[in-house]
Amino acid sequence: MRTIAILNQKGGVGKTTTSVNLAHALALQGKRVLLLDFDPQGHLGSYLGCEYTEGMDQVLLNDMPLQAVQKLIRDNLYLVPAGESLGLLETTGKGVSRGYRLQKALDNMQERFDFIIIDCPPATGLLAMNVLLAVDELLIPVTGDYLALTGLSRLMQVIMHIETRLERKTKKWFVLTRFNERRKLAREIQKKLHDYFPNQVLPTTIRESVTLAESPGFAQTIFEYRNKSYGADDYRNLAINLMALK
Amino acid sequence: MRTIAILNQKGGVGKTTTSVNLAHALALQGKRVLLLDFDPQGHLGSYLGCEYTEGMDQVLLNDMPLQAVQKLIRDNLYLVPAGESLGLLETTGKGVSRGYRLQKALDNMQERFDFIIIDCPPATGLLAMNVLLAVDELLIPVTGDYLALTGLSRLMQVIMHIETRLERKTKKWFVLTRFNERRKLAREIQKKLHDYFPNQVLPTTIRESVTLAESPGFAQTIFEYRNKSYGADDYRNLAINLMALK
Ligand SMILES: Nc1ncnc2c1ncn2[C@@H]1O[C@H](COP(=O)(O)OP(=O)(O)OP(=O)(O)O)[C@@H](O)[C@H]1O
Ligand SMILES: Nc1ncnc2c1ncn2[C@@H]1O[C@H](COP(=O)(O)OP(=O)(O)OP(=O)(O)O)[C@@H](O)[C@H]1O
Ligand SMILES: [Mg+2]
Ligand SMILES: [Mg+2]
Repeated sequence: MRTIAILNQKGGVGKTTTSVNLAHALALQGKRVLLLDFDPQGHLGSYLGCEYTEGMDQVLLNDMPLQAVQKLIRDNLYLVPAGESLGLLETTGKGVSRGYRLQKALDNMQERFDFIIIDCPPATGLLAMNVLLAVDELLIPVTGDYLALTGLSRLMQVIMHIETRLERKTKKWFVLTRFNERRKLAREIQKKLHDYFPNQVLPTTIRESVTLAESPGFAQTIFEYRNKSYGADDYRNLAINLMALK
Repeated sequence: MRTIAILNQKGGVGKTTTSVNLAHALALQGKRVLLLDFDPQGHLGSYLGCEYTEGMDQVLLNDMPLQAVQKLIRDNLYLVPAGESLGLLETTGKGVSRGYRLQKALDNMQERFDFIIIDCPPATGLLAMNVLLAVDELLIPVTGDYLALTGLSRLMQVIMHIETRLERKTKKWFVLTRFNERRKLAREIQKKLHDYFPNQVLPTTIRESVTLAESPGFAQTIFEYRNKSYGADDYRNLAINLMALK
């Protein structure tokens, strides 16, 4: 079972868009996939028109089993929505174990999945900590602009700090998102990413494509909304990249 | 003295880009402007190449006066960087007064400014609360896509809830950002925004323009980097809109 966090504390880099469409691409390939919404703002739920008052919040705050809150949303694809109280974890989480609640929930899972994909919030607080301590892989979306780089260097510092102190080690992948190939800046950022993280930048680049921005308006993934589009091709190829690695 | 928060808990909508370039546009018009970085990720500091270990964190956590941490960064323009401990406010802030620390710091300010512009983080926690309880105006950047709308409706609920409970009332302005006029989706979002908030959507739309993404790479505002550009025109006009209102 592969557990992958879609993580970047920089806002608007395509975490939610990647979580939804990567998860569905894997499910369409016959993999059994569980999507977890770890963002109190619940955009994953908004994207798919699947919003519930109870979900990840009950799992982390009240030890509810994942199985009790997961919703079948597509063939082979389950979603645990954020729930309305997920933001409380940051303020009510107490004690040393509060960083390990997701790990505990995953250990107690009865069901098997091929992939667990976790949509993270634009922050590096207790929710992100829970994810870092429970997953084996990070997929870090990076946009082709300067502030993305400064955000990335900060993110890597935070991850290294947590992994060193708590003796964790995750495999890290990077994917360029919202990519505009015609911009010199985007190509420069792409080159830098390859220089800093050789062999960790996934070959597929997710291009900026309005269909990806439109599909949530219909509560559809890109494959349902426009299966013959750059957005669909890119996320399909990203899924293939990920299945081939590791 | 006008106090304006650049607020939206949705990530990557141009809060930081707007804070920097609006503040500089006002300063270039001869206004005396103070920029406050309220984002623990400190992107304002990264943007302008002005990063310090102490700043807003010391003001909010240890009652340091704003004047002690403000840096003169351009003619008529001062910046209080986030400082490295700003994230601690969320976890260490205690007691009823913890929501009013910014208000207290502003009340104790000796200096006069024409405008105080506050760059907010992509979250609605204690930092955003402090800002909401201290400012008179909100400028809410909105991008032309569907998830921006769901984020906006959530934001308005949070603001209304806080303002009702704590008897506050701010003036709210909206500005479309990263706008691609050729996209039908963007024009639909623009129309919806005008329908929901008549007379509150600023006439200037900030267009998507690569120069705005490039200028932080040179630690320059758009006016220094490319004064004859759509980005510069749009932020100059946005400043003129704001000066004319209220
Ligand atoms: N490749 C793309 N092409 C066009 N639009 C995109 C693309 N990827 C994402 N978007 C749009 O950009 C906006 C930001 O994307 P998204 O919400 O997925 O990012 P995020 O990192 O999850 O944001 P947040 O930090 O707020 O959680 C959304 O409106 C989305 O529809
Ligand atoms: N009008 C624009 N045209 C082109 N690029 C833009 C524009 N506005 C912002 N950007 C770029 O988009 C990215 C996100 O913008 P910015 O960081 O200002 O948003 P934000 O709301 O402050 O994000 P966060 O939620 O992470 O604080 C940045 O890389 C920025 O350079
Ligand atoms: Mg998201
Ligand atoms: Mg910002």
